[in-house]
Amino acid sequence: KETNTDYNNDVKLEIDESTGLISSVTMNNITTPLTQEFLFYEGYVGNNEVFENRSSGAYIFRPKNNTPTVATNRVNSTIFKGNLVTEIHQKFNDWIGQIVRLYKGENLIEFDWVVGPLPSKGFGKEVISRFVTDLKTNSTFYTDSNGREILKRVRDFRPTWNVHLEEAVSGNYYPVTSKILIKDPVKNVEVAVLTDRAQGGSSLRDGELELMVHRNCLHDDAFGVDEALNEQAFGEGLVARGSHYLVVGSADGGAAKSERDLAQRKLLQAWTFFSTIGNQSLEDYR
Amino acid sequence: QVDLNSLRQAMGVMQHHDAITGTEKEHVAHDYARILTEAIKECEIISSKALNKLVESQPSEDVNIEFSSCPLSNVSSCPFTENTENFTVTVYNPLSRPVTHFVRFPVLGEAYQITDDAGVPVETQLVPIAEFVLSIPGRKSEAVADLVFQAIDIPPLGFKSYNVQAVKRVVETKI
Repeated sequence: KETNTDYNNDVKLEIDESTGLISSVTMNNITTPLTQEFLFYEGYVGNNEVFENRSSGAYIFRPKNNTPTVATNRVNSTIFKGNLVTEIHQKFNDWIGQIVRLYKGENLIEFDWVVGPLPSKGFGKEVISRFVTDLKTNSTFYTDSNGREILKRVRDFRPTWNVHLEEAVSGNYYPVTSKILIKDPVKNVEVAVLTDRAQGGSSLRDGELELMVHRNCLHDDAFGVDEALNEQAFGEGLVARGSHYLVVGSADGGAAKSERDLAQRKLLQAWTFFSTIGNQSLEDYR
Repeated sequence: QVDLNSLRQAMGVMQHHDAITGTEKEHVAHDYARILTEAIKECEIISSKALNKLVESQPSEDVNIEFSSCPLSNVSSCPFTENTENFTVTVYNPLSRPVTHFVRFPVLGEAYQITDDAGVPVETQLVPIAEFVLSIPGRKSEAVADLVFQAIDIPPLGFKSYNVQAVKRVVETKI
């Protein structure tokens, strides 16, 4: 294990040479063990005759097993260091790739994931990106489900009635409009992931965060759409691409400040236009 | 106002619960994409007009520059930046405070010089496009690298323009 990237003074990460995965992150003067990897749930397939036999589909997420399959045990990583951005290109398998970016002067790590075309043979795959830390989070995580305020979520718990979840994974999944986070109040560390679009997310074990990034379901769930969720383009399954922005900071407000700034800059991002300068000189244009 | 109507209508359609959750049939998803693409294209007309007003030095001047965006930049494909050797990048900041923004677009050349509004060169970097992005089905581009630069301190609700010029790479040879 060695520090492969020490691009700027504020943000650092380590990569485990044996797996190719990130093993620790330093940001806002906090160093925490952190691993990020891709996994997939196998979609349940049933005959849809009774509720218990409903297939996972467009309307419902029903994994066959509660434990997702790891996409790969060994990631091929290539590092491109630069004066403005350092990129780690990670190839997980034939249908999952990711570019991890550290920008000059930015207190964040970008995970630019490219997932698809998912294999359309065998069973449906519901792909997640999972962040694993050593934070003691006491079954608690937070999501911004309504896009306005952060809501506290407690695993296997509902605030107004005693719940017994029949489906341990999907029963703990919540909508994430733009942010999901966990906190360790004793260590005073917060780990947040900002999304570039609404996704489903959860924290199924203490110290973990997961977000679903892509899925295909090869059977209809009989809730009304009447077709399998297996979108195609160019004769193959869709490729989904998006970004997760990781922020690590202190749980007593420091991280929240960074997250708010980042959310404004990423969710109301600057617009870029390209043009020629027309029939005037560059000096006139300036 | 007329130019904005198509996007207004598209946003109305996209409030249907199928569009929000993704429970529409596949051909409906394709239709949603068609409606949005056409609407955004129409809005380029009004944003281009607005930017033209901002770049005019005299109100009576008719500069008529066509400002375009790159909707395929998510697969590192942009015919304009790939096929133009000298062009302008205008970055608009929709926030009410100054921001610094990393700009990235695909290019075919080996070296570029970017200057800011004062003619001062800014730092640039060419980053290879990941192999798995190059092989995304349907990607039609010969670009193998993205050009990255930092647009520093774009004013609130304002813009900054940068000039991009492809240059010949100088190779020093010691004899």
